[in-house]
Amino acid sequence: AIVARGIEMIYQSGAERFRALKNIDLDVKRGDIQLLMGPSGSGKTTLLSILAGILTPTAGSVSLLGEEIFKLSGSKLAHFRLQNIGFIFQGFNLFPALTAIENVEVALNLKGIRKGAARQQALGLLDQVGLSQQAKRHPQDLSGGQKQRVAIARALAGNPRLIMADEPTAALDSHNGHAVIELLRNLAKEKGRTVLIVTHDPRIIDVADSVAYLEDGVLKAGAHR
Amino acid sequence: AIVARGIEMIYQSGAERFRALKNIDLDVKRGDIQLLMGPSGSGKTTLLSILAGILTPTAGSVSLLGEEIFKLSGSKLAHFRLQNIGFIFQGFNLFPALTAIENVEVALNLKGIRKGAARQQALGLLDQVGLSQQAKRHPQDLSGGQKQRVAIARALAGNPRLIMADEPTAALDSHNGHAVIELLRNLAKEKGRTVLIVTHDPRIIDVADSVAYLEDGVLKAGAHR
Ligand SMILES: Nc1ncnc2c1ncn2[C@@H]1O[C@H](COP(=O)(O)OP(=O)(O)OP(=O)(O)O)[C@@H](O)[C@H]1O
Ligand SMILES: Nc1ncnc2c1ncn2[C@@H]1O[C@H](COP(=O)(O)OP(=O)(O)OP(=O)(O)O)[C@@H](O)[C@H]1O
Ligand SMILES: [Mg+2]
Ligand SMILES: [Mg+2]
Repeated sequence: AIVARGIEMIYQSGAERFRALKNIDLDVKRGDIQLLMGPSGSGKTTLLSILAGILTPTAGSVSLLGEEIFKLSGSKLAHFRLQNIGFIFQGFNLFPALTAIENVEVALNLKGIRKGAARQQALGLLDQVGLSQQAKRHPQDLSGGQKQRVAIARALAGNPRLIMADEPTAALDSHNGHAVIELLRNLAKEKGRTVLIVTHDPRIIDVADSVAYLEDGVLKAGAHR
Repeated sequence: AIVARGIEMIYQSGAERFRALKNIDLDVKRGDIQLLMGPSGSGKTTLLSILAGILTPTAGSVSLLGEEIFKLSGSKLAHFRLQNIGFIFQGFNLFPALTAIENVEVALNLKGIRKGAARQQALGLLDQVGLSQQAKRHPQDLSGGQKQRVAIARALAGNPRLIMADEPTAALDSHNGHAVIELLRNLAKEKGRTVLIVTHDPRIIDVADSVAYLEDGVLKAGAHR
């Protein structure tokens, strides 16, 4: 479902030229849970953003569900991402002016699900991450782990076929962390979604089909399990 | 060094009245490493913010280094915090308009350390968290774990006697996480600082003198080790 070839990323800021990703190839089969691990600063967020079409690589190609995403026009790519990818950001990126439930409802609205149906599905998603009591809170009135869980609920809205998560359990304790891992495992194994997870959390290794390691922008595949 | 008695925190937002902390007592001896663990939403950030004087409790008292902090005037409290507390925020709270090194230098300036001395100390602190190569970057051009490490360096600036850290290893991999834990351990055991750490990270338990658990706003002390 995900095929990346020859990915290069060079960040240019002023005189500085930093090669963050070096000639990366990656294959993820449909319905698999693929982990991406590695030291802080190794390029995981950069790679995930490129695989999700959020960031354009300096070189290389990415094919998602058979579609060469960087050959699409800007608006076609935006539409493709909306329809097919649920992205969980490392920094959550919630809309501060909206409540928890509105944050999820907006994602549903963008997929054509509205009003009563949107409200119901949003409540269901918040319930899955243990946040039904916090539906009307704004992000500033939520704990770190609660914000992370709203971001997870929002990414899962509308059942995207590809889920890309950047450290989805970083702010979570043992119980909530396990609940999220189980949620992601179920989406892949019972519902056939393809799940790509960047993580430092060794607990997630147990549910992975494959683990790859990034170090200084170079990808080494762990053994396919 | 830290004595908290009868801490209550009630958040009021509109009609909602939420009791986040319930009659909390805590004692932390000087030079100890105290851990505060518990589920997402249990009140850890709230309690830490109160212990640091950043948030005023609905009831109760906090004494730091013998000083009753909520009896101080606003400016005296601000001055006391500046002189004595290094705080690492769960969301890092870096100044986006400043570079990594400037973020640390500003903290030193506020303590009367300037120019050459500030630059040198800032570089030393960044080096301790493995970021000497990233000194001139702005926060938006840093990875999640790099931002966390700048926040740590900044909190340690000027050698504060109390260090309060809200999930300081959440965004860090194994190697960097261990380096930070060792840094904090050394500050307590070799340099006599008092270190209070909110964490979900079980690796930190090994260096702790005491572990307390928060659940739904109620504190239970773990055994003093
Ligand atoms: N401004 C606020 N208004 C209302 N409720 C709040 C506010 N800030 C925090 N809360 C609630 O208080 C409780 C404790 O929040 P806190 O941020 O202290 O939790 P935490 O233990 O740090 O969680 P995490 O591990 O997820 O960071 C949570 O249920 C949270 O939703
Ligand atoms: N806009 C940018 N300009 C320059 N360098 C950048 C920029 N964004 C990221 N980098 C650098 O690229 C490298 C990879 O960053 P990335 O955010 O992908 O790391 P990461 O593996 O996700 O780290 P972490 O585990 O800390 O989140 C880092 O060294 C980072 O400093
Ligand atoms: Mg990252
Ligand atoms: Mg918190």
